Amino acid sequence: TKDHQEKQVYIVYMGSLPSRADYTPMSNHVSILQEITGESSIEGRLVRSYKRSFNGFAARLTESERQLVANMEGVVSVFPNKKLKLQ
Amino acid sequence: TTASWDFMGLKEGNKTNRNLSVESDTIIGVFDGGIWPESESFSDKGFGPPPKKWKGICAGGNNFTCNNKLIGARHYAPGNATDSSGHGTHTASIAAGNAVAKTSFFGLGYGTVRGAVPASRIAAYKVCDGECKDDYILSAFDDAIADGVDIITISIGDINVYPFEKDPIAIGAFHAMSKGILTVNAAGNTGPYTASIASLAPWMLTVAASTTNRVFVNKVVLGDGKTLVGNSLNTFDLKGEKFPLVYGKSAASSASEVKCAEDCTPNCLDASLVKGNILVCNIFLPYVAYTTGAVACIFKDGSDWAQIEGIPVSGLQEDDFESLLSYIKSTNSPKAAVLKSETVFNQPAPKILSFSSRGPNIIAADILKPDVTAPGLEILAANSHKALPFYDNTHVKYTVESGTSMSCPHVAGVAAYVKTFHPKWSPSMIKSAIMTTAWSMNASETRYASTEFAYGAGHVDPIAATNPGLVYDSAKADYIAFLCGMNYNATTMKLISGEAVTCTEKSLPRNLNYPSMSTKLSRSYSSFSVTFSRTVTNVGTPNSTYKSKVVLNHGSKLNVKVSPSVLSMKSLNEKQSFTVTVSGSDLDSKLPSSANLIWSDGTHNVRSPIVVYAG
Repeated sequence: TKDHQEKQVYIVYMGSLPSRADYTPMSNHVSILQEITGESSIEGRLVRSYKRSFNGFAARLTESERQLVANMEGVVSVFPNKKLKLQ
Repeated sequence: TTASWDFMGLKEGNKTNRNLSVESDTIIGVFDGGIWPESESFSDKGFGPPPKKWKGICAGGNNFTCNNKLIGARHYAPGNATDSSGHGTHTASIAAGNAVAKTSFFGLGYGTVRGAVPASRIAAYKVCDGECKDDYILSAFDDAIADGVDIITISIGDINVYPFEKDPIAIGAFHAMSKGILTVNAAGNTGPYTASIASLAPWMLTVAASTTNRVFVNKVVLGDGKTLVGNSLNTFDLKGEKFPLVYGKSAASSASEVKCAEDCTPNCLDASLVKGNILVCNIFLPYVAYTTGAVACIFKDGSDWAQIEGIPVSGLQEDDFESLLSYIKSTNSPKAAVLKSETVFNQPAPKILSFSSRGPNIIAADILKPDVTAPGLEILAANSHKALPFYDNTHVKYTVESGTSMSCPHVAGVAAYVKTFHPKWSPSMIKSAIMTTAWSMNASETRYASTEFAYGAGHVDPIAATNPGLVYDSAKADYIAFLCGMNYNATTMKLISGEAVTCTEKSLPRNLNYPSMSTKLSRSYSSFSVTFSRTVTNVGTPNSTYKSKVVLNHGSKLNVKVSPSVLSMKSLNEKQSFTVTVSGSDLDSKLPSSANLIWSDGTHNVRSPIVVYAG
């Protein structure tokens, strides 16, 4: 999952979906990514957005971006995209 | 499954009581390596349209079609939802496959393959394609919960342990539980090592693997007429013909390679000496047997499970292997016949399998894991047309596999079966019903890893699980209190639960209303006393009196006091609380001490293991 810019896919877990009617998970995920990367275009950064049953996203981040997002309000945990196995 | 359901008492067809209309509305979400829709196990003959509650879709990708049995599919790995390894097809059919008669694997295991709930529907979520990434797994949970599945079976795991907030299965299962969906997870195949289990969250049902009374054996008939018995899965019929035996070290490629030739290590054998003969090896490496042109292979096998090989094989236990070597030494032209495997049904069972991952739980030390055990040895179930058992052009519709991957969907199927009788029960009630009615098991060995840390509450009993009498129910708020007790802060808990949480009154993790009771002492005290608080809900008879009984396991020096010792229930769904105080002294620091608490009203026996351990 590493690319040439030393970015790695991380899961940003944000818990339950807020019950506010005006909350749109995808826009929130994009805003967070824009904020931590300082880039207006997040093309290639957002891998997945979790928005139907809980809140979070998977994104390509550098180590410093990972630290930034981990300290943001609303983020429960940030962890590398691990590989599990069939048993 | 031609034997496993019978072994557990879930008989075929009308011999089992079913609530068919509810079963038909039950949806099992299978998170795995995809599925083979064309399998007869997933034919929709006789099925009506999907249940009204179903909100999912068939998005299996190119050339992938669903039907009224396989009602939904999604894939997260590239490609489509088609199963290339056979694993997802196998697990789906164990939980919910149609009953398909006259099935076997080259004659082995002949019978009717079936899931626990053949009338139920399947939704397949392909999260693995060789590897199963966290982001795929979380996507599947995100979708399956919203799609409206009833039970999730996920035969996936890690060899490493992570805190709950960094474990995708624990995260997904928590949100599933919040929506009334029970997640059933394989314990893992990293046993028998202590604390090898990585499926640790209390809101999931974690399943170990054990044997049934059926096993496949195959005979080796020596030239002198003596017969040895291996426990291999040999589908090849050499018609009893005897071939010369060549012990690896006699076929060494050079004098310096004799030692490695004994183990049949690659490049240590002279293929010209092996070709056309039966290769005898201390260690079985299929590749070596194939490439040297051996007609069959006999090897020393200390394991308790067998896998399919592309040539005739027989794995002999050490004593029989030594007999074979003695025979080879005793004659100038040793010969033997390797016979096709046979099925025998007289095995003492269930026994926990060596590979099944063991507790204790190293994240939540006071939660006993695994929760239960189920059949995971040599299970015959559906296969994908793309999965080739012998890595040649041989296709099979049904195949034999072993693992906690196979035991997991057995329990998922049972959970679904229980739910068909009690559609309103919470995930924890279903879990409790399965755990407290499980067959009691005994440690097959004395080692630390062969205790409740191997089999949890015992072996699943599908029929008894539908009528447990009492259940230990836990709601989302109870799990939140449990997490507070594990020192998660209120801010984190609010995010996870979506509700304001006060973590002021810290609940001890051991007081989670769990169907088993376990605690880790911080050290080997000369004396100790710990109390568990529990609440049971009456789901049996309105007017009933339950008396407690404590049965100490062999060698246990625990003192167990239950207060009150009698519970008088006046109505259904009535809840009553009690405490269990366990005291003792000078516990064995190397083995857990255990007992069983049984609440009985004369009809129902509600059994909970109590496990205390140190170190």
